[in-house]
Amino acid sequence: MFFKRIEMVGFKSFATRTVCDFIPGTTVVVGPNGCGKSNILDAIKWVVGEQTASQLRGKKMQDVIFSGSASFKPLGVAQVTLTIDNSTRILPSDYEEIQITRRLFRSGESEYLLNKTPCRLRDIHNLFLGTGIGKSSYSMLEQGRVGQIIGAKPIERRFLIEEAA
Amino acid sequence: MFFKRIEMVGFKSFATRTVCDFIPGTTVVVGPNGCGKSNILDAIKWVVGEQTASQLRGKKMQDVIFSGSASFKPLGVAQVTLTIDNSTRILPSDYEEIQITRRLFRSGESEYLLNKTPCRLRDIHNLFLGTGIGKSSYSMLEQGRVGQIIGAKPIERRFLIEEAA
Amino acid sequence: TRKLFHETFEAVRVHFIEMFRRLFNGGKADLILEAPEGLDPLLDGGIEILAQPPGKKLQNIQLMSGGEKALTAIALLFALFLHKPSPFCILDEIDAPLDDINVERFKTVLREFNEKTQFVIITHNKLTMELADALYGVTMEESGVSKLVSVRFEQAEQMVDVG
Amino acid sequence: TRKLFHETFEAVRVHFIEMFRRLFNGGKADLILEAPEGLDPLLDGGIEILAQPPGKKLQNIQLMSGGEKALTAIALLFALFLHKPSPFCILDEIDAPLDDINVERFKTVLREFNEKTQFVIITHNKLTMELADALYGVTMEESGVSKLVSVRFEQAEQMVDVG
Ligand SMILES: Nc1ncnc2c1ncn2[C@@H]1O[C@H](COP(=O)(O)OP(=O)(O)OP(=O)(O)O)[C@@H](O)[C@H]1O
Ligand SMILES: Nc1ncnc2c1ncn2[C@@H]1O[C@H](COP(=O)(O)OP(=O)(O)OP(=O)(O)O)[C@@H](O)[C@H]1O
Ligand SMILES: [Mg+2]
Ligand SMILES: [Mg+2]
Repeated sequence: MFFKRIEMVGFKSFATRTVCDFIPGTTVVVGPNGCGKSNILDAIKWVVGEQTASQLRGKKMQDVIFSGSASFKPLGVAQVTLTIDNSTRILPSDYEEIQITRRLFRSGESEYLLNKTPCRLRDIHNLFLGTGIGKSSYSMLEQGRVGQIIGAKPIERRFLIEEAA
Repeated sequence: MFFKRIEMVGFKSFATRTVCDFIPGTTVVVGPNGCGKSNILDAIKWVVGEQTASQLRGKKMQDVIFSGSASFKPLGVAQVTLTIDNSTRILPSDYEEIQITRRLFRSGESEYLLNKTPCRLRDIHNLFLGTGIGKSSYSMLEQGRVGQIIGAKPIERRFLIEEAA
Repeated sequence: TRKLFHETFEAVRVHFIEMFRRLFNGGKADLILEAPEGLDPLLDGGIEILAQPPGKKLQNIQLMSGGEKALTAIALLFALFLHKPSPFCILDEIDAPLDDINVERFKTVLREFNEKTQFVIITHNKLTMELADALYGVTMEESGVSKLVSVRFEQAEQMVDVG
Repeated sequence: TRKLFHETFEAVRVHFIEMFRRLFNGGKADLILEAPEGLDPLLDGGIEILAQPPGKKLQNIQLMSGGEKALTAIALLFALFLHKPSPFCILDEIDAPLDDINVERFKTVLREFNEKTQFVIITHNKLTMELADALYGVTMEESGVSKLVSVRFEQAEQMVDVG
């Protein structure tokens, strides 16, 4: 098992604190159109360091903060915490369990925590180097990615090989 | 009722002569991946005068000619005939029933027939002017068209309004 | 011509607002003509889509889900169709990203269109299949050659996905 | 670096050829590195995909059907994954264009991966749901706020499409 659980509060449509526990095997997520399934994928991409708003379907990064609904007011901060099982030392850290937290305020101010200690985004990126996580090219296939590949120009597909190298 | 039937021979995967009768109401077409459903749509677009090979998923127009398979040799010509009920005079013609035939040879040579009389492609285009047929923008929605609209740049969507004008 | 574009745009816009409301069973949407500084929107403007599904806030349409985007695009295509109906219309798997509830709303709208328009619908979806007055199955047994057969509803159910 | 790109490309190519054969239950495919005249393919080449489903002739991939294109892209993505497996993988509705037969082949391949990799699969497809060791349902009752619940297989069947 690698990811133990993800906790989201104020992230996109997950306004209230939501915990999603993972298991060693296969987890399937179902639900009607627009209920929030792809937003979970976005939360995972975001907490491991995605820096491009359009990769999360946004125009600016603040688009990931819960912006309100018919019955809820907007929130001022988005926070996602990912808890990782590092017992097999896949990640370059001595911790058995690693917790990453990312926070974004409406002002644009960001905070990052590694095991509850403030760190920089770069530290989170470095943690995942070489694991295929973070660089989302084929361990995190968002909706529509498959269609993109055939339609892509040959030179655009080159990036896939470079990523796997 | 408008379209009575379409007949295809040598068109894409419809190597052998195939007749598809239409009805006044709703016809539903089903079948597994790759069996030829979208090819029927291509045949309709082609016989009413589509001139852009890429609109039919091809690189050159000869790509619509049956190119052979594991058990069949390639054919040298593609032909599609569309029979139209013109009893309500939707089309500018005195005929009760109109038949359009389009033929393409491997050489690139084309033939067009209107009620069995040779004509030019332009005559077929003129027949459908103002009906919303032929200009395929929203009476013939190919696979993937819906996804294109949201992803399109605002200036690209302008074309939809111009087409409907 | 400038005037024709304006009339067409306004007519389609009204249909789009109505179509969106019906397909989403609520919410609101709009079409906006926008041109960069100094240019005439009617001549050079692009078409912005505003969409707010029921219960949600108005946001950039890219934030919508896959199914919501598809349904919004369908609302626009149907709006164009309402403005300038064609006697024949063929739809190729446009129901693919929609869940069952949205497919049923899509079908309800389609049933009104098909009084004046002859439809051909290609689908993998059992619910959409129920719209059929006639049903064709396409097969390709190994040989790379397509075969078209008239099928009854029960036969077609075998050919359409369970999943 | 030139050598690293070459090794990676060759390894992925071999996996792709194998993956395509398994997902299509036959046929053949290849990856080709092509560069315009005078340029070095290893430094500036683009990646051409050749794909020939069983029983069919080799043609330009754009002529393939929607489902065939998706399955080919999945073969390539799985090939990249085989070359450099990740401990965690999340797939968002990649089974959408596939018919039931292709979904089952896709599932068979996925079952081999999930021995070493933790998977999260988002789907509307009943057959894909059968892969679940654990099942989550996401709902949004009117309020625009998502709620996540653990569900049993029978409950999830209600939330997944019939069509
Ligand atoms: N910052 C935000 N605040 C509130 N709601 C948001 C925010 N960002 C996105 N949403 C909402 O989340 C919804 C999209 O969720 P998501 O893409 O996860 O749906 P989905 O379950 O994947 O649906 P589908 O099956 O159609 O793909 C949209 O309705 C969107 O309005
Ligand atoms: N000129 C041709 N000669 C022979 N076969 C062709 C030709 N052009 C296309 N085909 C074949 O037709 C098949 C595609 O058919 P089509 O796109 O109609 O499938 P489909 O039934 O719509 O499938 P899906 O459900 O996946 O969209 C491809 O396998 C392609 O190889
Ligand atoms: Mg989604
Ligand atoms: Mg198709």
